[in-house]
Amino acid sequence: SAVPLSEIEKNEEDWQLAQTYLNRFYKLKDSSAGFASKNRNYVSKSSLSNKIKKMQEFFGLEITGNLDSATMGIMEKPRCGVPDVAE
Amino acid sequence: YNHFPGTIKWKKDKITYRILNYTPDISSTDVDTAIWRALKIWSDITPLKFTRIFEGEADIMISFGAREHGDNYPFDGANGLLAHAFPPAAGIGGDTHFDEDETWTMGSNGYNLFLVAAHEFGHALGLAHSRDPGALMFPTYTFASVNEFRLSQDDVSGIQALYGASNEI
Repeated sequence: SAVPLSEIEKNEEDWQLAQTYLNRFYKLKDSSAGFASKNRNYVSKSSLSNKIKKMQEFFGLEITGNLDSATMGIMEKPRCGVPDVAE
Repeated sequence: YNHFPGTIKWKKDKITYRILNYTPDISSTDVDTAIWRALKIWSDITPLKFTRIFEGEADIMISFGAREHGDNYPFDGANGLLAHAFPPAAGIGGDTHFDEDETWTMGSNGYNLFLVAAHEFGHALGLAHSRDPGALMFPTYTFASVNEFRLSQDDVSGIQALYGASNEI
């Protein structure tokens, strides 16, 4: 069945938020450096999933690698700007 | 608790701090008090001593700024990122920045400046984020009554692993 446009937009928004969050706090860009040369914004799916797992592990969430509601809930919380994966 | 790579810390016990500007959300006297109290929770349990200076370069330079504020780590408007601090080092090391687009408060009707400052000063002294949800050094903001505030054992163990316990009897 067709997915309502609003749901696609919501998903797109969530993925954007997640990429920004993981870039900032889990060094996302470094792990997909191979792709960065071709397209600054391209992030491999596996890299994203690995970073989501790293974030889920840090926060004691179920480690699924998926952008589930518990994971989104943490990403939407106000927080400190210092990375969780220390640089 | 976690430390930064290389377990970086200040190589001295006497640390200076300077408040460079103020938020219009609360009085400057309240900002002074919140900052003083946020440093005191760390000096109470270690040999560290904090001295405020009013000109020149302090170890911990404290300021309020919005969006891009001069360190290439821009804030993001209201909510989201609240503040950040740099680990111990010369220059920008130790410096602590608060997002001026937030509503700062001494209570709970906004983001409590004492609680956020106490967390950020943990970074400025060498603590990274903790995975203990009850620790001050947990990454996300949770309001707690300032008058009943206590550091968790995780926070105490983390800072004393760097500087030892207070040497005051």
